[in-house]
Amino acid sequence: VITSGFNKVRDRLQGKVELTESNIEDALRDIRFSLLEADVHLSVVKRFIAHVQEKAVGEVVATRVAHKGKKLKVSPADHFINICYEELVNLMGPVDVSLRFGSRPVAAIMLVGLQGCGKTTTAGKLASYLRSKNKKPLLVAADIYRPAAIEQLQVIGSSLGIPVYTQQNALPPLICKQALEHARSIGCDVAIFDTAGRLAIDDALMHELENIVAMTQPENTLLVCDAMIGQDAVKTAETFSRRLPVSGFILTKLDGDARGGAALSIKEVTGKPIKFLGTGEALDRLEEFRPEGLASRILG
Amino acid sequence: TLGKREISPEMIEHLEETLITADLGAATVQELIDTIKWKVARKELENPESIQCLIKQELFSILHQQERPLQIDPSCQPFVILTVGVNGTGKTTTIAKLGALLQSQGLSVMLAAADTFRAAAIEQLEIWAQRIGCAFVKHRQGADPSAVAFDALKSARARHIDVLIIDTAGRLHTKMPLMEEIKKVYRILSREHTGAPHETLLVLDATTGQNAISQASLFKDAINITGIALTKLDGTAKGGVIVGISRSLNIPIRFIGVGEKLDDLREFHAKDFIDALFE
Ligand SMILES: Nc1nc2c(ncn2[C@@H]2O[C@H](COP(=O)(O)OP(=O)(O)OP(=O)(O)O)[C@@H](O)[C@H]2O)c(=O)[nH]1
Ligand SMILES: Nc1nc2c(ncn2[C@@H]2O[C@H](COP(=O)(O)OP(=O)(O)OP(=O)(O)O)[C@@H](O)[C@H]2O)c(=O)[nH]1
Ligand SMILES: [Mg+2]
Ligand SMILES: [Mg+2]
Repeated sequence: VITSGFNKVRDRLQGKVELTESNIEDALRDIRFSLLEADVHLSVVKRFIAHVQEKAVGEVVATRVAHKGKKLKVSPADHFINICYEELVNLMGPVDVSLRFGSRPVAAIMLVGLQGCGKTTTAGKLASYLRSKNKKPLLVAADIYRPAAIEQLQVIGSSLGIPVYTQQNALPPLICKQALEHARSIGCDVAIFDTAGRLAIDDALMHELENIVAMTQPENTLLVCDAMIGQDAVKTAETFSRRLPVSGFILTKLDGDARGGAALSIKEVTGKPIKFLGTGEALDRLEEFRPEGLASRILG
Repeated sequence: TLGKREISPEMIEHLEETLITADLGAATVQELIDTIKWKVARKELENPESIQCLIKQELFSILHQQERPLQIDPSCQPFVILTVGVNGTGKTTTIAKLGALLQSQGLSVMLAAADTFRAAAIEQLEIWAQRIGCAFVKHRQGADPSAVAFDALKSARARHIDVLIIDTAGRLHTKMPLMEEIKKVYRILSREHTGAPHETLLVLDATTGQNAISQASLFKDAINITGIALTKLDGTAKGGVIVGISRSLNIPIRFIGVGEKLDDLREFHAKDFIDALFE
């Protein structure tokens, strides 16, 4: 499944002496199919195909002029696949895995996203990552709804030896605000807010996030997305980044066989960078984003 | 243009857009459109109404077959439901909802916390069991899930429980050791109790794209999946992957999840589901 897209294009362009408009069109149909099967959003696929077509056809014309019908050194199939691959890498870049720490004593990172995408686990991973970068993180339990959510974060914090801030009888905006003060008092310099999963269309819960932002002005708001998300990635990413100052994304569960097309869609549609990839349940399974691996996975 | 026994490219494109963005998948959408074109060409349609109507009928013929509600047989003492699926799809919450529903129908329910791996998974299910007021079995964190299942079965039998629902850890279908673990739970149950598990429920997240097909097929290969619960349909995702899954795997869709509360569980109705695809 992962390699079928590329192989199909290779077979189709096999033995062709040069790329022509017509065999490019056929190859693009295969690529379109492969990208849709990889969960890239339809609108993004259409733009990608149009862009690649323009580029590939443009090169065909330029090549004809330059080589006057002589054979190309690279096979047409490889050349075409390379154009697609480069275009995909370009679309997912430029790489920016930086986090803003600002000038306050305690910087804040707010994690948001749909239910079950991996926020709480990722909060732990981020804390571990930040500590490896000589930061002193504080985990903040801002999900007061899900049964045992606070406990889950506490177990994670304790397994890492990282403090967890919790507060009874308070709503998430106040919890996060007071967490920043608490962080300062115990010598931490970055606070990670683990918020409850929510639908982008849940106005009350989206408003809660807006209130957290109003109260704490987080330097970083990261939208956590499950790599297996389908076409809904665009609607969700758009809504979250319209209502909140989303500064980047974290794509989780890449240790499975989901192609991860959402990565392309959300980057394209919001312009915000993918910062990290979650590659397992263990708390050390967080990597800084690199487009190359994901590009070949999406293209298939 | 249908009067001319052919469909305009604009109609096709619009239809493709609706179905693809509903996560039906490029292959399934292509097959559906080819079927409609063929039927229109063969004049199989007496009164070709809108193309949308034709597609809805085609989808109904696929999904209607999966409208097979879960039938609990309390004489099994207990009727065992094993719940499985990848990480974060809503297994634990769905079990709570199902337990509450069955209890409201007068059945005695026991929930078993066989996710002994994830942080606070046992506590999460325990809170739900307390809220519902049903029986609950757990071991310590890190215990063998098969041991929990075995223990729960023994306890359910002793207490004359009608329905035992077993929660398991989220697992990616591509992870061999984890799939071996769930196969072992399945084996232990079937060895210890005739007919168990009577239902093996795969919980799928409606926001999932084409990977759901891989999930369903690999879980089905590993253990005998007898039902699907499709969660998070209260969001903007349409869950269209279920069409491809229906066609290739023919697994009944027992429930849909429409929220995070105990009563946010519905039976699957093909017609409502299909109408929602086009909204
Ligand atoms: N395989 C794998 N599992 C992951 C990854 N990240 C998180 N998980 C698992 O996904 C499931 C959900 O993770 P959580 O951290 O509880 O997700 P959440 O977004 O906090 O969920 P809510 O708070 O309910 O919205 C758990 O079983 C995690 O162990 C990952 O990168 N790979
Ligand atoms: N909106 C919505 N949220 C749901 C639904 N079902 C479950 N959830 C939420 O999804 C998140 C994950 O649910 P869990 O029940 O913990 O999922 P799980 O499959 O047991 O997760 P793991 O055990 O970590 O694999 C929680 O925040 C639930 O409240 C649903 O139908 N709609
Ligand atoms: Mg959480
Ligand atoms: Mg669970």
